[in-house]
Amino acid sequence: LMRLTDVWKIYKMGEVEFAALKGIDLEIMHGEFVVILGPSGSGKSTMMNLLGCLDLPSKGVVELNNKDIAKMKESELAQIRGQLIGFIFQTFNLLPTLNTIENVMLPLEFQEADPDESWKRAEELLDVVSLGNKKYNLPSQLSGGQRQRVAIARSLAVDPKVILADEPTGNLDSETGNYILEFLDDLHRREGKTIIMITHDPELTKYADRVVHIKDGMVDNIEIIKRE
Amino acid sequence: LMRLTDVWKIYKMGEVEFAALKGIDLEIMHGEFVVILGPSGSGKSTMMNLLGCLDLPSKGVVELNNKDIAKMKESELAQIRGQLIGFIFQTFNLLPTLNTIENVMLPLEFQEADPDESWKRAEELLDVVSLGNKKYNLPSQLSGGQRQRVAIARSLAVDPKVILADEPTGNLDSETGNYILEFLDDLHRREGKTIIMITHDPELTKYADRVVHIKDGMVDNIEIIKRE
Ligand SMILES: Nc1ncnc2c1ncn2[C@@H]1O[C@H](COP(=O)(O)OP(=O)(O)OP(=O)(O)O)[C@@H](O)[C@H]1O
Ligand SMILES: Nc1ncnc2c1ncn2[C@@H]1O[C@H](COP(=O)(O)OP(=O)(O)OP(=O)(O)O)[C@@H](O)[C@H]1O
Ligand SMILES: [Mg+2]
Ligand SMILES: [Mg+2]
Repeated sequence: LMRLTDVWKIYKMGEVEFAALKGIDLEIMHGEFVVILGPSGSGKSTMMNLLGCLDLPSKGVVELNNKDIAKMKESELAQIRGQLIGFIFQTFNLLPTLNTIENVMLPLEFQEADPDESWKRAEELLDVVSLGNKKYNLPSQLSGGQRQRVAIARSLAVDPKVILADEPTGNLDSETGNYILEFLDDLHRREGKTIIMITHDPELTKYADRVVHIKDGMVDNIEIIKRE
Repeated sequence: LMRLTDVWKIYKMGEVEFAALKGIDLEIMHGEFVVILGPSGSGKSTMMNLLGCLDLPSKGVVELNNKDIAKMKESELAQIRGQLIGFIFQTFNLLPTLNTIENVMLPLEFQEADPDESWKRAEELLDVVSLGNKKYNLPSQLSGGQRQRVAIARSLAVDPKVILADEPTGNLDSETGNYILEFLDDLHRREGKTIIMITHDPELTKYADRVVHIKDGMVDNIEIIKRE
């Protein structure tokens, strides 16, 4: 599904150069549940932006279905970001002027889905994350963990084949967090979705097929988890 | 130090009323290390805003040093928020146009501290949170956990007597998070600071004198931890 070959991401701040990723080689298969685990500042969110085609590498190649993303047309990239991948961002990125249900429906709006069907789907997803009674709240009227759950519900709106989740449970208590993790694992096993979860928390490796350990912008170790 | 007596916080959204806090009674002593523990949406951040004099209750009384905060002058409240209490917000609230060291120095600017001393203090605090090499980065050029650490450093800038921390380690790996927790515990034991930590994570109760369990806007149980 995705392949990173000798990928570097170098940020320039005036004279100073900082390499957030230093020569990453990584393959992610269709239908896999991969966890990318590493400490704060190790390059996880940077890697997510590349995997999600939201950014381009400074050196090396990022391929999606064997095509170099740097060579794709914008229309192709838009379809990938809008239909293939569901994103859960570390900072949630909800639109502050839309209420909860509107925020969840937004990806469907972009796909010009039927409004009644979109509403119904958004309602179901809000029930999954226990926010059915917060439909009309604005993000500013929600707790931190509630905003995170809206971001999770939104990522599933178009029923994408791939979920790209950056610290999806950081603001949730363990009971709520576990419930979400089991829900994602269920989507993985029953529907064959590819789950790429990025986190500093080893607890989230529970359902992973593989754990990619990242440290200081480099892959430290790839752990294959034996599962029945 | 602080006393909440039958405190309610009721949010109105048009016709609908929602009670985030329902009759909270709580006392926090000088020099205590208290953890307020509860699930997502239980009212923790709402309680923090009241304890920090950033908001007023809908019913009931919030007292700081035996004075009703609803009756205080703005000048008195400004001094409390600027000198007595150091805040670590769940959403960090860094100023996007200031770099790391400027963000850390900001509370000192408000107290009209000496600029050279402020710089020196900010540098030391950034070393404590291992961000010495990120002084000139803007918040947008930092990882999630790095922004959280800047917020932590900033809360200590004026060397406040009280630290009010909302989910201070949610974006940090356990090693970094533990280091920060031990640092706060050290300030508590050596300098007698009052630490009020708000979290969903039971791991953070390690150094607490008392744990206040909150659920659905009410105090469920107060646990006193026996410590030598
Ligand atoms: N401005 C508001 N208007 C309406 N409801 C609000 C508002 N702010 C908060 N709430 C509601 O009050 C409740 C408590 O919110 P609060 O932010 O205190 O929770 P919390 O315990 O900090 O949760 P978390 O652990 O998810 O951060 C939530 O159900 C939330 O939806
Ligand atoms: N725009 C930028 N300019 C300069 N440096 C940057 C920029 N964005 C990120 N960095 C740096 O790149 C490194 C990796 O950042 P990244 O956000 O990928 O880390 P992370 O693993 O997601 O961390 P966390 O767990 O704290 O979220 C960090 O040291 C950060 O300071
Ligand atoms: Mg990150
Ligand atoms: Mg909160």
